[in-house]
Amino acid sequence: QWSEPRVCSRRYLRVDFADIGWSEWVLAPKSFDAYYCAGTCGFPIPKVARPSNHATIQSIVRAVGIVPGIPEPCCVPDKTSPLSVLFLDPDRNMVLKVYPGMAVETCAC
Amino acid sequence: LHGGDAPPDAERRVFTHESPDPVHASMFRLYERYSKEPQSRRSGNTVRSFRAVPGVLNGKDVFQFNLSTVPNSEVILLASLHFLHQRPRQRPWRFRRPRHSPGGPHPVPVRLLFYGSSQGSAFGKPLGNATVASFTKGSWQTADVTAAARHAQDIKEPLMAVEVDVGSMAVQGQQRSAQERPPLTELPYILVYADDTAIDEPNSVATTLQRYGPSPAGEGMANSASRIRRELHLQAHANHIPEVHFSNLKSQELWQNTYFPDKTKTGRKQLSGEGGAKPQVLSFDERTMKKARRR
Repeated sequence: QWSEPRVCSRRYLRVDFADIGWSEWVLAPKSFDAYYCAGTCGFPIPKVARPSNHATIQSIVRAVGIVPGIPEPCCVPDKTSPLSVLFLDPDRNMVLKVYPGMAVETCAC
Repeated sequence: LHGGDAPPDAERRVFTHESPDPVHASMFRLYERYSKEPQSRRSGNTVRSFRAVPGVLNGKDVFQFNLSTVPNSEVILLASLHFLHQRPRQRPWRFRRPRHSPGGPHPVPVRLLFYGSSQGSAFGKPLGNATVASFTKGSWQTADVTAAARHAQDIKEPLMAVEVDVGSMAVQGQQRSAQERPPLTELPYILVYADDTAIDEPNSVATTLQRYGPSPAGEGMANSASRIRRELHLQAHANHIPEVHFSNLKSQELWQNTYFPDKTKTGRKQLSGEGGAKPQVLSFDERTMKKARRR
């Protein structure tokens, strides 16, 4: 089923800080739901893929094939949410930071 | 990383951190609050904690705070000093606000004096002062030290010393002898609430959280081994040849190219110098090329 093209959508991804080697200094959270965007933005792009007007135009131009080398629009995060991270700085002081754009809320073409 | 198409399950790790260390407890409480309302920026996007180190300045006992980790991009919104005053000797200390009773402790005003103490001289540069009007013995007190912290940042003074002037009274730790250090859980601490203007820049999470890459060469071998242990284990079960070295090299190169461009450039230049210059593009002899074309 993975070989079949699927329309651009949000997929589940949990990131564990231990897996990327940050668990030594990241105290909380240990893991978080980051999600990711994947799928095709082929012509015609369905509304569910929330295409921008530009993506729609690019998709048509590609389908028509007049201009060579125009790729399919990309499937990218449209809305993201921040994440609070509690960690130790190099001096071993506890620091809390709210990082923007850490988890995908919605995807779009 | 656990990819897949499954819906997010409800399983989340919940932190019920009840540490006797007041800094830990405060920071975990703040973490929980900020996690509930991450969009709220009233208190900024950054909170830093600094634990005091007892010291002597101008011949007086002081508490020193190393604020050097606060970068210029962080605009200090608020800074608070938390300190414990004179533990009641009869009762065991507990990290809890005491109940005020008519026969209980009496409020005593306290004066806090702030100095910059990194100039190397015996006398610190004055950074300001504050008075805590209502002061109760045996409990954690909070004082607003925003002005002093901002002043220290403005004049690039990384070390701030705080002298607690309570006249005949003494703050926990100062009443002890010089040799007797107060326990970690009784040391004062500062919380600095700031708005990091650089946090919206690309890669801000890596700038602060990426320390030395997933597999640094020549250091932290134990760490890198622990990071790849699970992968190795799975491969052993699946009877696959482990590609640990390859993936490590690949990821290391990726990290280094992204976050440590200067170091690697020099390192590579040296390497290529030692091993002889190698072309950027792979080249094959004519016979191999012909074979490939035929195929």
